[in-house]
Formats: sequence, structure tokens, C-alpha cells
Amino acid sequence: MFEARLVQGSLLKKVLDAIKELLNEASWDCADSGIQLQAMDNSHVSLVSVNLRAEGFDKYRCDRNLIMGMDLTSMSKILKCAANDDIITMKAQDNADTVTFIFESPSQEKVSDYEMKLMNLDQDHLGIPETDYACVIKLPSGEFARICRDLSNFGESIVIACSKEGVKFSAAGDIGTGNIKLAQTSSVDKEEEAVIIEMQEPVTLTFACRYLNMFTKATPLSPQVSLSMSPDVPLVVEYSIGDIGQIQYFLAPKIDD
Amino acid sequence: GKMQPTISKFFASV
Repeated sequence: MFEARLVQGSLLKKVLDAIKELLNEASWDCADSGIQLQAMDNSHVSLVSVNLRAEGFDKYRCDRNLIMGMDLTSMSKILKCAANDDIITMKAQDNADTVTFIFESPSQEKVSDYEMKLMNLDQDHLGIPETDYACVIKLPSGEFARICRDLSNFGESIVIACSKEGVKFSAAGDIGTGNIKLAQTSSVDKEEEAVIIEMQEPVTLTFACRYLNMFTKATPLSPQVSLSMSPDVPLVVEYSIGDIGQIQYFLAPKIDD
Repeated sequence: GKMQPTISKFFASV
């Protein structure tokens, strides 16, 4: 028996909004410790990893490890039926071929349930090594979304250059060039408005705008985002999911032809 | 020019 109840159901709705453009289908691995999802996008350029800790749920039970393969378009359609303030429960029997989503209004006066067929997905699992990144940039998530959107007007790629002076995002194309520089904030009233740069060595890498823009669909999950970079390895874009976990996007850098 | 490698170039299958 698997059962996970989340009073803040809107978080699960936001997680789906954050992955459904990038992934058509994916497996949710349910274990005693929580729920994890790892999947590559269709073109295998990026990797999404979602981690939801068991302690983050208001009720969590997982008697046996369970892999629930889901069509994310269908899951998203079902979660659209939940109101933002609904309590969401996911439930499945051991070895079941369906999962049930239960939505309760805060007053408990309306209860809906939706059953969805599970899929058998044969997906590659990639091992992500523990890495000390040369640069870790924390910035407001809305600012990062704005930068990716604005620079997408100029070209297909964004160059992210991090040095001790700050971080520079650049794009170049037919209409011209754009550069956005962010310096580390000296003092802020609110922590989520800060730009914080931890740098061991300067790094400059180039990434496809298309993917960065898809990652920013996670913006409603968290006021802050962190970007981790090291020379010649994938960028990690990470958003926390309330107090219950995090979503990480890994994106291969573009390399010289 | 720059080319776009796949993510599996960096992370091995487990």
C-alpha cells in the first residue's frame, strides 16, 4: 500500500507545471524515504530530478517500493481538477496498475477522486556524481526567468560568465547583442531578493535558451533559484519545493565544434 | 560554432 497526503496540494500542481513541457512521461519511484523522479527530455539534452521527502508529507506510507510510470500530460490534466487550496492524496495498492488521486477541499465538503492508468516505462537511469561546483549563484527566481526570457530575443544560446565581480548573462544574434550583469547584493531586506555568488574559480559556459526557459516553469515553486557551474560539466538549476524537497534540472553545456 | 551534446555524454547510465 502506498499513500501520500499533502495538505499544500498546490505544490504538487506546481511540480507538474514545472516538468510537463520537458517530459512526456516519467516514473515516480516511491520508497519509505519519499518519492523521486528522474528523467531525460526527449532529445536527451537535459535531465530532470525531483525529490519529495516522506517527512514533507502530512501522511506518508509506502510498504513496498513502487515504480509508478505515468503519462505526465494525463497526470497534469488530473491535477488541473484540483483547486489550489485542495489537499491532495496519491494512493496505490502494491503491484497495482492504477493510481488514485483524491482531492479534498479545505472544509472537507467536496471530495473528488480520479483514477489513472499506470504505464510500464523502460527508462535509462543516470548516475549523478557528487560535485563541488566552481561557482554557485543564488538569485531571485523571477529575475532568472526574466533574464532567460529577455535574452531569448537575441539568440538561441545564453552565455553565463561567473567571476568575482558578479555574473553576466549574454546572448548574440541577428538583431544584435544583449548583456545582463548582476552583482552580488551588499544588503537586502529579504533573503529571497539577494544575489549571492560563491566562487572557487571563474567559469564561462554556453547553454540553449530553449531549455533554460523550460526550467523557469518552476519559478512559482520558489522565490530563489540556484545555478551551479563548473568547467565542461552540466549546469544545475535548482528550485526548492516548499519544505518538502527540490527539483533539479541538469543541462549539458554547448561545446566548440 | 558550438554544438549541443547530450546529457548522457556527462552522466553514465546506472
